[in-house]
Amino acid sequence: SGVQLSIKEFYRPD
Amino acid sequence: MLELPLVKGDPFHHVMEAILDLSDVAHVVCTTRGLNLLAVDTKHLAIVSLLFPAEDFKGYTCDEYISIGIPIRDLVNAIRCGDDKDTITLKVGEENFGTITLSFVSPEKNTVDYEFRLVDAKLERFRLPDRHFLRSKYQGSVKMPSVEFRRICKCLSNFGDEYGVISVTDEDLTYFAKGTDGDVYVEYKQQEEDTTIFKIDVREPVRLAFNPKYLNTFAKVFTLSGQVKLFLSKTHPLMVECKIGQKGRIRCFVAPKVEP
Repeated sequence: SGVQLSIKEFYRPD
Repeated sequence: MLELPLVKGDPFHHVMEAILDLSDVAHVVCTTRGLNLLAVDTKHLAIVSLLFPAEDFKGYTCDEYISIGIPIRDLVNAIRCGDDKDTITLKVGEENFGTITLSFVSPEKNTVDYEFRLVDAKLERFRLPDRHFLRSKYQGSVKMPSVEFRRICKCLSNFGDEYGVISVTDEDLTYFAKGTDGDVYVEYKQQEEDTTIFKIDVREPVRLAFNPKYLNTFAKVFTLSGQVKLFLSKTHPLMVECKIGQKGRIRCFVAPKVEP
């Protein structure tokens, strides 16, 4: 059912 | 000093209730201009962000930059204990640094105060894309009624809690979810005569796989507004937005799945 990516892979900590 | 007037069922409370089972802490930044709430789920699959300008918040008072981590469960439990008619105020003052106070005042002026410890939430704050980024990096957007969106999300999540797909072309929008015993497939056609309620705007067809559970969690928040707008990209998280009040908005970002 696909590999779940993390939100951390797209957005850097502010 | 910060004074945040709240009402049971208002957008702030609604967002907190929605993310209760996903996240422990909401990171809130307040300035003279307004409030910005951001919460990330514990598995780092979704982010919800609430922007509330001061002019939309009657009684909002903040005279400095305040960045705090609010324990979501404590806040929600306290609000649930209050009466619908109570006036609720969230206060952070210089004299009680490290804690927040939630005051409930009944119409008869009886008061209940809750005090709880702030949480360190520095690691839970992310730099989110702005409108320019969404316009340039996202291949398509869809505007639709929030009630309809919620109905679909519920349907997808009930059917298959692990794997869902949103596809959009300039002619239609389709939702798909894979269940253990079967699949569900929902299709919306762009109607030429009326684009005020449902409108597709795509530069090229987009297909995005995601976990329907997260979208369903946020979908109820979006019913605070009549319409939602979905932003779809082949390479970035799905973003859903609704407007609150005059200039406020709620956005949620759901990390995609890489299809097999």
